[in-house]
Amino acid sequence: EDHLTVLRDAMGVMQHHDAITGTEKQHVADDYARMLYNAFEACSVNTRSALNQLAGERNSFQFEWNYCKNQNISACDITEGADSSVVLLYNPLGYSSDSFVRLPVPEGSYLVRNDRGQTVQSTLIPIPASVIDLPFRESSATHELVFHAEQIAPVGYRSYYVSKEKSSVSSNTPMAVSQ
Amino acid sequence: EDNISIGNEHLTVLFDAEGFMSSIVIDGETHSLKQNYFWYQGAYGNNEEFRNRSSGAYIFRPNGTEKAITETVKVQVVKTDLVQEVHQVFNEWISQVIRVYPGKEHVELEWLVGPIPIDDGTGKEIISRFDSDIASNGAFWTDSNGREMLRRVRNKRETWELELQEPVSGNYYPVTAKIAIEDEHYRMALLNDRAQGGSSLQDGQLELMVHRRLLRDDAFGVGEALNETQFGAGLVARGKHWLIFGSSRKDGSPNLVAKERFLQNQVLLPSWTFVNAVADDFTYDEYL
Repeated sequence: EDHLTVLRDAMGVMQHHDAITGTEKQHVADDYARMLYNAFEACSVNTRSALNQLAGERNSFQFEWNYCKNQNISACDITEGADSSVVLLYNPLGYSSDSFVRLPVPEGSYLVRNDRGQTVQSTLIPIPASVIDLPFRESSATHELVFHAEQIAPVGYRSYYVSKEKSSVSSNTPMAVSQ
Repeated sequence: EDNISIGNEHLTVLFDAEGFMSSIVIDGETHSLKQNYFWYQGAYGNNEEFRNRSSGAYIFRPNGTEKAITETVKVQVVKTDLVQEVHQVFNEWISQVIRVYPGKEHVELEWLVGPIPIDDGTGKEIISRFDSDIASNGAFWTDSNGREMLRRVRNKRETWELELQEPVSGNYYPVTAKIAIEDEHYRMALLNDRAQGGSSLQDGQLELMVHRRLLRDDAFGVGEALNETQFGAGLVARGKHWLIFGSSRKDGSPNLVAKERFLQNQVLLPSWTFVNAVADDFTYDEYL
């Protein structure tokens, strides 16, 4: 409850008209960002706990928003650094949904498998140079690993096991044509 | 290849020789659909009277009409079974990925804009504009904070005779979820991932403002120019637009508005992605 209240408090402040319209001074905008960051961090404890109860396991899942905050610049410490990872998608909608997952990774060969013992088709798509060259971006990811998560149950989840293959030849990389 | 295209079983997006999106093929019919980035120069005033205020945090007030960002676009095409993409570079500070996923009836545009240069001493407001052959007759629809779609008519107000002094900003409306146009045959809708200003300044046209950097305060209270920086440079913004184009037939089989609603749910309430790096001894069998 304490964690949720941090976000409740932040949202209360965000209802100020300056935060809604973006007409606050820059140092106030920075402070709003700080408050929201702290609230995200606090609530991630709840999401992780809820997910672990849903999964019925003791594995400590890490909510991506906590640890992949740079996904908007196609960067993620976990997916870039791990040889194997579990990716879990929670569908908040009241009906079955699907999602094309994009995970920032270094170039290589990857295998995506689902929870029914099946290999899921995946591909590597190059991250545009305009993103890779962003001056403040510190990431080893040069590609996004793309796969299709299908039939995620309403208010339910589906998980995938992603592993980096030892083979040095990339089997996922498509050919790109420049003009 | 001279003619680039990406697509799936529902649609094909065509690009011209200059690298711009030029048309879309739906149900075997080709429709003109151009997309480009433009910029408005922010107005500079002395703020002493209302008619002489600068463009700033509170008001969008361009000085004149829009200017095209570029005449040619560098492109890279990536085609796979899971996604087809065209990576476009408009200039040093605007790039975009246009992608189509199999089975999907929309086109995704992921834009990257910034840092907006100001070394020429002018504030700039950047828009993404779509030009179609839809005879929209001055009307367009914008959402109202995600609720009902409101009909807007260019150069018109509901309850008084309008004599518009500022034809661009006077026709801009807030768009927090969707902006759309249609005629009796076709309909085009744009969904966005954040609140933006938008309009339809010509029939068949939709535009959304994606980024702005201004050098004057507009004297409405904030006391600062809208000139944010990070690491010593202007902000870079990255976001998405989702484009749906198709038949506007209300009583026919494809109800485009319903598809837009489902897409809106999917993109604004997407599946939450959790990632967990696992130890070497946590094998796939153990995972199963």
